[in-house]
Parts: sequence; structure tokens; C-alpha cells
Amino acid sequence: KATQGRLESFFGPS
Amino acid sequence: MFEAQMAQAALLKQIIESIRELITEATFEVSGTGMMLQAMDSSHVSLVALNLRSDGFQLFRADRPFSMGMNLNHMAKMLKCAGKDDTLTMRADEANDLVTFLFESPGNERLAEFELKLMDITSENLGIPDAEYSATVSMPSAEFQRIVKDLGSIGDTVEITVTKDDVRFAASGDIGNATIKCRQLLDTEKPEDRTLIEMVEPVNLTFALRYLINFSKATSLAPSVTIKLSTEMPVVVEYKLSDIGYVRFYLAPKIED
Repeated sequence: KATQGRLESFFGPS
Repeated sequence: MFEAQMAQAALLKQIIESIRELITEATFEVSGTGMMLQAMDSSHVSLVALNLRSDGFQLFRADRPFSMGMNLNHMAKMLKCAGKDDTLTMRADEANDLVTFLFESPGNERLAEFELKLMDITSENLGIPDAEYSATVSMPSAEFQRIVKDLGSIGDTVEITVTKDDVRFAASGDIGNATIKCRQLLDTEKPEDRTLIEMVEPVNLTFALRYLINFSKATSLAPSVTIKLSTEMPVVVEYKLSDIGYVRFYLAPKIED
């Protein structure tokens, strides 16, 4: 079963 | 003082129409280089990055960096009042919390002035690394829109697989399964009709279709769309705006537990 990733998991704070 | 003039008010109207369902409020950052916007949807699954370069405007003046927080639905309401061929001038200064949109008809016989209230928006900007992607696919934007809409009637998610020969979009649902395979097509009359597949390594990722369908609202902005993929990374869906910049959408993938 796949879960929806969130962008914070991939991109850091600017 | 900020002032910028665009030949076609319709362009900004189309841009806002294409993003306002994902993000209802956003801050435009204005500086000497142009107008930029970066905002995530409320669930932090997708992100819109808009860049309008100053040299793409007929006139652009920003004395100092300036933030304009706007409700995009309110902005859209005003931009809808522009005539089809009207020019757009935007004006704002730090002294008052308003941005003025001036719509001028081609013969200068009609001048409409709309003032939109600016707002303070607290938003977190993400640092998006300038990464190399494993696969880049360019295809006609209308074709991409058709694929995501067609598959959206079959399932909730799409599995995108890029190999050196083709790109496959697959969905499955209660009623059955669907796969759409697009081969590279370079020999076309118009460059925007090409399907170009650049692959460093094969990729296979799964995404929620409703976001991709939402991104494809930008189809009318550009004849071709570029999709950049890397394993376990958000996909980038980019629409280039001729001579002025781009609108990019990012979408986090589905992750196997």
C-alpha cells in the first residue's frame, strides 16, 4: 500500500 | 514603488486561473529580476512556482524588493474584468496595502482601474535543489492533459514509467486498467508537436492523478509541457511562458510503505 508523500520530506526549508 | 506593464492582461488571467484551485492565497515577491511566487497547496503535497522575468514585461520597475500577498480568487475576479486584448499595468507601493490593476483597451478608449486589497500571508518557502533528473519528457501539453484526464476516469493514481523507448502512464481502478504508451516522436512539422524522451536511467513513480489533472489547467499557457522525474523525488511539470518565464508544478510521489 502506497502513502502520499509530503513535499517537506524531499525539499528543505529555503 | 512597483510598476509593471504586460501587453496582454489575458496572460496573467490565464496563469492565475491555472493555479488558483491549488493555492488560494500566495505572496508575489517582486524585485528587479521580476515577479516570483512559490506556494504549496494546503496539504503540502504539491507546489506552484511561478517566475515572470522583468525583461518579459513592456515596462518593469521595482525600486526595492516588495512582497504582495494576494487572495488568488479575488485576483481572478478582477482579472476576469479585463477585455480580451487589454493591456495590464500593475502598480503598488509600500505606503498602502493595495495593488492596482489597470486594464487599457487597444484603442485607449477605455481605462478600467481595479484595486485589490493586499494581505499578510505567512507561508513557508521550500528550497528546491537544482537537481539533475533521471528522465525528462517533453510532449504536447494537450496530449498530457488528455492522458491524465482519461486515466482519471479509470483510477486515482498513475504509474509513470520512462524507458529509453517510451513513457508509459498506467492506472487501475474498480472497473479495470489502462495503459497509455507514448513513443519518442521527433519528426514533426512543428517543434511543439514533438515527444522527446531524455533518459539517464529508467524511472518508475506513482502520483495522485487529481493533482496532475489540476496542473493541466495550465495547458492553454504553453503548447508543450516538460515532465522531469527522478526515483523517489517529486515530479516537475513545467509550462514555459514564451518570452517571460514559466509556471512549474511539483508533486510528491506516492511512497511504498
